Amino acid sequence: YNHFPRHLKWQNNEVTFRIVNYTPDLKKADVDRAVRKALNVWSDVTPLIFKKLHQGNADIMISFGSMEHGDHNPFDGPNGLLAHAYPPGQGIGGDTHFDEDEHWTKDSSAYNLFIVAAHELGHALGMSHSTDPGALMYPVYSYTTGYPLAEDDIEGIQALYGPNPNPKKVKPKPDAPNKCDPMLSFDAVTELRGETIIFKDRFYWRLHPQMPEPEQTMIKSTWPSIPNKVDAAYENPEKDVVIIFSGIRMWALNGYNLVDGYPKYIHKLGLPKKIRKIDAAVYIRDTGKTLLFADEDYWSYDEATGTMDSGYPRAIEDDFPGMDDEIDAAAYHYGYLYFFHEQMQYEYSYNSRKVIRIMRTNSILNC
Amino acid sequence: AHSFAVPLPSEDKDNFLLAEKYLRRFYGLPAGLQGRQRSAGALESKIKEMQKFFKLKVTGNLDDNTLELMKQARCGVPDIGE
Repeated sequence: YNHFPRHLKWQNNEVTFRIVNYTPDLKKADVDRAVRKALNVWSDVTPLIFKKLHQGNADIMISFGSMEHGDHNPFDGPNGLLAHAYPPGQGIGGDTHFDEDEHWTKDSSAYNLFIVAAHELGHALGMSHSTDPGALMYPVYSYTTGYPLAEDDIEGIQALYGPNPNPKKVKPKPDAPNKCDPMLSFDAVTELRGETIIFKDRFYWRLHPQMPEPEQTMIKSTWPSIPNKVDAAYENPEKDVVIIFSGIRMWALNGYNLVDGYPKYIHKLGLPKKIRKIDAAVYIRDTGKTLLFADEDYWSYDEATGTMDSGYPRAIEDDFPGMDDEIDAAAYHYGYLYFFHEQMQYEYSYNSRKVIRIMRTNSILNC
Repeated sequence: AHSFAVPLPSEDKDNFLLAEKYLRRFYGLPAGLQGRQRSAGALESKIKEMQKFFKLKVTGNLDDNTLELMKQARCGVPDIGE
């Protein structure tokens, strides 16, 4: 987290706010509710109390405006800049402006007013931008569901105002995983149109062959309709589809888009009902089979016929000598299977039927 | 080091203008042209600052990752500086 220079903050814990005008995109009551909910996000974890004024000058004046809207800090039409706010202080200090050229919504179909308001009011209280992609105070917009603050945000605002003397029960989001954490394990690995996607918690890293530095993004900012937690994933390049597994459901993605008819139950693949979660999935390009791993067993699914091969499940350690432990994620490249388990990854040669190399899981992330 | 002697193809020019505007607004890149060599150095160091902030690979170049991030919807408050 960051604060503004000189840790600007309100000297009084009672802060006034006023909604000066409204966007036609939402009912007045919806705007009121979004702003109040956004303020409560911060008051739940600090001693701050927000008092609404209906006229006159409040500490935080909230308004909607387009392009040049009176503060010589113009907006830019649709997209791009969504809103801005000023750090605590007299006059324009604390004032919060929303770009009226955006489409404001209560859901994920456009820019969610509650999420943007919670971020901007963080500025109005003294928070600057965070470098943590999972933090509410991260500068780039992303739609998220559930409790909006990350531990990073709470640490930052409490460094300014202290904790709420009567703390509410809140469940902050864990901060973004550090790719070079020696204890890092993966949730799932898949290819996607030539890139490698690595899922961990509510984030994913995107590895591009020509771009050695992986880019970390929130799952929901790219695929709002899939869960925050991915158990397994694989790409069927012939169909240009990535299958995402979470619990007993699976989603099919075609690039950024969700394929119609999903989610489906994983049992449609022919898995027994007792299987409630898949640990790893990998498509073997040379055989056209997808291997699905759960606990100590695995299944083989024939993509061409859309059926599960007979004779499964089989024990992983029987068919993959050297792999006698559960698998978190799996990938396949040019005749080599890569099994990821906790902090280690095992390079397994299909031809010689043995593990030929063991590396750290996050060596794939240049650590 | 960048050389601007060769005219940029139009897409590059658009990207360059986008980056200049972005870095001026969010990273305090000085406005105006202060001589070609110095502005190239200032631009590169601001690109590095932005790449460091977003935990991208710090190259000082307008690579795809950097440009893609600059095009994302975001808050209008600067990331650094007064």
